[in-house]
Amino acid sequence: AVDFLAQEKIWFDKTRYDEAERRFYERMNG
Amino acid sequence: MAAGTLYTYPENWRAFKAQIAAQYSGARLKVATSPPAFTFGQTNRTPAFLSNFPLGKVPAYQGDDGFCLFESNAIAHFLSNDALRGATPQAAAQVLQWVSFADSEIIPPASAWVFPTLGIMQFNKQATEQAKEDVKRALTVLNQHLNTRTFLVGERVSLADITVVCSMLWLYKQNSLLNKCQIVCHISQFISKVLAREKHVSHLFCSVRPA
Amino acid sequence: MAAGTLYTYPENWRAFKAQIAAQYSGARLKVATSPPAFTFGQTNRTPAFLSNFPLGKVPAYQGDDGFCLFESNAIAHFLSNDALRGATPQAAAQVLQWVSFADSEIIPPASAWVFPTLGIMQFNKQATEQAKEDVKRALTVLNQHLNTRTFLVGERVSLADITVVCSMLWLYKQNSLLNKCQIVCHISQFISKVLAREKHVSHLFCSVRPA
Repeated sequence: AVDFLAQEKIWFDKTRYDEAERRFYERMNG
Repeated sequence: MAAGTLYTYPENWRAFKAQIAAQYSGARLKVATSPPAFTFGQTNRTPAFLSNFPLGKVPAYQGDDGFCLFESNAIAHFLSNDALRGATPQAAAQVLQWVSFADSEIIPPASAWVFPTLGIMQFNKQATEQAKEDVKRALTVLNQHLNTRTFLVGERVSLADITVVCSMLWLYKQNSLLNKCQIVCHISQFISKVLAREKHVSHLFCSVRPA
Repeated sequence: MAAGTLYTYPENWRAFKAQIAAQYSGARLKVATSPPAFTFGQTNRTPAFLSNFPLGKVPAYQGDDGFCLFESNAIAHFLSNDALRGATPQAAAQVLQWVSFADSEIIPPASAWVFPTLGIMQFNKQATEQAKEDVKRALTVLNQHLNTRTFLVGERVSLADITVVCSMLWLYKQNSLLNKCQIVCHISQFISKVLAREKHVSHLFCSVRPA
């Protein structure tokens, strides 16, 4: 199962992207 | 028919899914994007907001009857009608298929490609090259599916089309990125058809020129 | 009632969503995980497979009538019944809310935390610490919601519960990770209730001991 799991596509960085997006739009909205 | 308020910051592609769905279905939706109704970064951190929307994220929806929802796909679904959701079990499943496709195959690489160009994140050459390839692959699948179809599911606009179009908004805003992607015209025609039938929301995409 | 074949590799938590939904709804589901029916890495790269499932991903579903679906949420939805999907528009939207929550708030950080412990990814201390925090935050929201409820939506098991439980499978397999997470018992009790009612699939989780 682990070998198969290794081939899964997961967005590991999603939280980092969400955080960057949040900060960007908070700045844009003053 | 649903009626309520959508809390979001302006020009939020996730909120657009819900807004467009509401326009198609006739749901009465007020959109709160600015003071005093809503200030992103402040209102969504208040105890009152967090008691209804524990993640503090937007878009967030509150019905006039007090019913609360977070997660943009759920909100868009709620504000839709049966035609948008898929009128048969098969159509409804196909709608969810393409919604998931947008979330898992378009959004991650599109974000990785676009965020550095918007100054949201730092540029990384390897990550950008990989993202471009992943976007191309996803759009190739989409384009192929649209080769013999006008819409993604059935013969009319559905939540699948709305979600996929909104997920590509950043790509289209950064026009030159899509030109580099060599998108076949099926996708551009598809976007025009999805947006053309709903005059009320076309202004949301006024800054987008399909490649 | 749906009837068809689910193509997947063994012990695929995404496939479990569909399998458990089928068990609850009574849909007739054959599961193809091994030769000659299906060999992951080979069968899903053949032209025949790709013509039905263009992404080549699993799980992939083909009905006995030829109807094809990819994306695990769509397959699980199709194999469900109205009770699992949410019998009212509000319940259906809440089900989608928690399905999206699992996909966007649990899976990314849970995977980032678990994969290095399985030797799938290189260990990075900072990334792991961040992932732990993100998992804690998500599970705190979940736990709080379950403080006054038995199930996530309404009074009975739904696709929301099935999806959230499956998304936490690897966290629970790596038992000690959840103990370190100091999960309050609401979530453990919740998992037991979701899995207890369906005897047919309990063997899928036989290696999991809730914290």
